[in-house]
Amino acid sequence: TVGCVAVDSAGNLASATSTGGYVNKMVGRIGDTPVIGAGTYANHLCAISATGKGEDIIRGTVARDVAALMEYKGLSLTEAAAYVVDQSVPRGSCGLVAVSANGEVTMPFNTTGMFRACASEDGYSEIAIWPNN
Amino acid sequence: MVGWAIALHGGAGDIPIDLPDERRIPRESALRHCLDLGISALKSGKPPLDVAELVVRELENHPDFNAGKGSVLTAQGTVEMEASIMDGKTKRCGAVSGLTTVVNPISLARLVMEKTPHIYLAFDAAEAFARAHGVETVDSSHFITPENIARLKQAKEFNRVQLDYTVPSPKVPDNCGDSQIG
Repeated sequence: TVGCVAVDSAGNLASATSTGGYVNKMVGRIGDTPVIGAGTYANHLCAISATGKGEDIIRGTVARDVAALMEYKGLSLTEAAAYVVDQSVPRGSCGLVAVSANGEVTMPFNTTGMFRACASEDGYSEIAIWPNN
Repeated sequence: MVGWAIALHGGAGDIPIDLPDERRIPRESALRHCLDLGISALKSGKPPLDVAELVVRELENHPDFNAGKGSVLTAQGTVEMEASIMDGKTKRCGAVSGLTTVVNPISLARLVMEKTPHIYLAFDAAEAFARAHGVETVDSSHFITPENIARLKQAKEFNRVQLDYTVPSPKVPDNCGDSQIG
């Protein structure tokens, strides 16, 4: 699975995700990627693209839950995304990338690794696969 | 006024810490290339929707990631790709599933968003929609790479459905016959 989220200097947000699914999946199986609110979501607060075990991500409504925690509980993007990855899906099943309308970036995952990269206008940039590398 | 920001991923899973350089370096290079592409687009004033689509198209065209050209194979050795896109300001969105010939599924998802009153098209109807709108298509053999044939063979040997980058292991199959490892 691949994905990208972006926010411009005016706070406009967008999310995109694309995948081939699982190796050896049943023909006709649909995963989380095209299910809006599961693998992909964006509103006026944030944009999220998720990757991992599609069925777990659909059950956890992962992308929408990040936005909902910001909208209804006032969590920051980092707090909301960390909560969902830690609490809403089984370990080893999910990662996501997300940006907020104010330019915050987060890329949590509970798998061994996630191919990921980010950058922001303040000069921060990261390209990584495993935690803390 | 806030600052721009961008993040992208190429999939998650049980990626071995000792991933060989010949598998790690091309993926890191691709991530860097796609990140630079997105940064340039944002700096030039492109809307985030265009930036997200642009970057995902680039990732789809890279054979080392599980999307587009690098899509993994179904149990029957075919490809069934899916994609979605969403604009935060308007909440407009588009999604596609079951694609077998579309080179860049993410752009078809955007066309669903922009050219139909609907959100989600799938399988034969999505393919027909792609042709009706002149979207680039190829023979589905374009997507079937030797590496993905080998991955399917390995997954079948272990009777497992396999998450991105996860190495299959000889575990006892689940009763559902459609199990996962991660």
